[in-house]
Amino acid sequence: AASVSGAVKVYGKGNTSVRALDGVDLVLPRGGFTAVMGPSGSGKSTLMHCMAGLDTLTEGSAQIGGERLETLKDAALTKLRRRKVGFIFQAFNLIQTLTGRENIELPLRLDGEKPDAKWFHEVVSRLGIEDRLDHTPTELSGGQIQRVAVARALVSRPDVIFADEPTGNLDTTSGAEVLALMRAAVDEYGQTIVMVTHDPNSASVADRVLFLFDGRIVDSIEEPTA
Amino acid sequence: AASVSGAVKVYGKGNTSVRALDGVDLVLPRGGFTAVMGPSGSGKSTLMHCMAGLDTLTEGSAQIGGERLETLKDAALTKLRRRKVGFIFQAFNLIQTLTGRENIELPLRLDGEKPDAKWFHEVVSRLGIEDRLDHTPTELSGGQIQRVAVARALVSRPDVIFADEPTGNLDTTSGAEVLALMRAAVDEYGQTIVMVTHDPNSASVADRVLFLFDGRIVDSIEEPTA
Ligand SMILES: Nc1ncnc2c1ncn2[C@@H]1O[C@H](COP(=O)(O)OP(=O)(O)OP(=O)(O)O)[C@@H](O)[C@H]1O
Ligand SMILES: Nc1ncnc2c1ncn2[C@@H]1O[C@H](COP(=O)(O)OP(=O)(O)OP(=O)(O)O)[C@@H](O)[C@H]1O
Ligand SMILES: [Mg+2]
Ligand SMILES: [Mg+2]
Repeated sequence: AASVSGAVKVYGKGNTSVRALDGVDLVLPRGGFTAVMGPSGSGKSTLMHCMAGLDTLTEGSAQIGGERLETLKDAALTKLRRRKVGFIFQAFNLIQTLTGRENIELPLRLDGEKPDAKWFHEVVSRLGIEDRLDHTPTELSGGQIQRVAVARALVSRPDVIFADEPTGNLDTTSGAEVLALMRAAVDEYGQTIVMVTHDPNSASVADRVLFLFDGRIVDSIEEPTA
Repeated sequence: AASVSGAVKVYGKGNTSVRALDGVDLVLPRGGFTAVMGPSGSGKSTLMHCMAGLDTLTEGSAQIGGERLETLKDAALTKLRRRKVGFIFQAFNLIQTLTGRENIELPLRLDGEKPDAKWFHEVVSRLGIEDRLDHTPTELSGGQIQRVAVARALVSRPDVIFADEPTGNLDTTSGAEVLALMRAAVDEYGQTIVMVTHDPNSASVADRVLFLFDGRIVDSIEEPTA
């Protein structure tokens, strides 16, 4: 569903440059749930952004649905992302002037589509945010904002979901509901998910866990138990 | 060191109003380390902001160092906060155009003071961010940004530190270092800390844990074990 090959990402130039990705090969199998763990600064967000086409690699190639991202022009890349990719950002990145509902529906509406009403309702009620949807992010708690960001990535049912620490601001109950919804997206709808997390309990919900260190994958576990 | 009495906070008006705090009495003893846990949306950030004088209560009173915050004019309140309070925000709130170092030193420089060089160095090296200090937040990872926010609250050695989920974006190792530094601030320098956290392991580092639910304190544990 998505993959990178020989991925290198260097930020900056000269002696302040940072080699955030140092040669990563990774295939996300269709319908699989992969977790990525690693120390702060090890390149996890960089990997997510480059695989999702939100940033460009310095060397190597990234593919989504068989298309090599570096060959696409801006408009084609934007359209591919909007149709095939859902992204839950570490810093949420909601639009401050739109309500929760408008933020969630935005990707679909930009494509001229409407959300599946039944799935929309299931997602927001399981996430416990249905009575806060008419508020803008400034009127929401940190965990409510995070759950709106999760809903935005789930509701359009994209082929691939990149989740960058989707439970960092949530209590155990809300966090478990996010993980259960993501597991359902994989098991029932065949979506592909890759999730960055610092929490071993969250990682154990995935089919496999990859460990990133200094921009390289250094270990992996299949069928993890926490 | 800080306290609230009969604290009520209502956002909005009419039938969309939210009673975020519903009568909270809380005394933070000088030199104590208090953790606050509770579901997403239960009022934790609201309690932190009102106790730190960053927001006003609808009913009730908040005090820092014996001064009632609602009696202070803006300038006096700002000065009290800058001198006595350190705040680690759930959304970090760093200044995007300043480097990590400038962000950390800002509270002291606004008071015409300089940081204690030895303590500054101890804090940033224990937090593992010393080689990223000349970068702005846009060039830092999520966990590095969070650690700069932690350093900003610790370096000026304020009387009271309010920490709103200070480890949410950190791996276990970095998170443990943040908690160890906060424990040192309490045990060695007699500072007072109140920390919101969703993680029971983090909460067990505190002297006591309070549980917030629907804007009320519903339970508390002394000397917690995870
Ligand atoms: N400006 C506002 N206007 C309206 N409602 C608000 C506003 N700010 C917060 N709220 C609401 O007040 C309630 C408490 O918010 P608060 O941020 O204190 O929760 P919290 O316990 O910190 O949650 P989290 O764990 O998700 O960070 C939430 O339901 C939130 O939506
Ligand atoms: N625009 C940039 N310019 C320079 N360096 C950058 C930039 N963005 C990220 N970096 C650096 O690249 C490294 C990897 O960053 P990345 O955000 O991928 O880490 P991460 O694994 O997601 O960390 P965290 O767990 O803290 O979120 C970090 O050292 C970071 O400071
Ligand atoms: Mg990151
Ligand atoms: Mg909060």
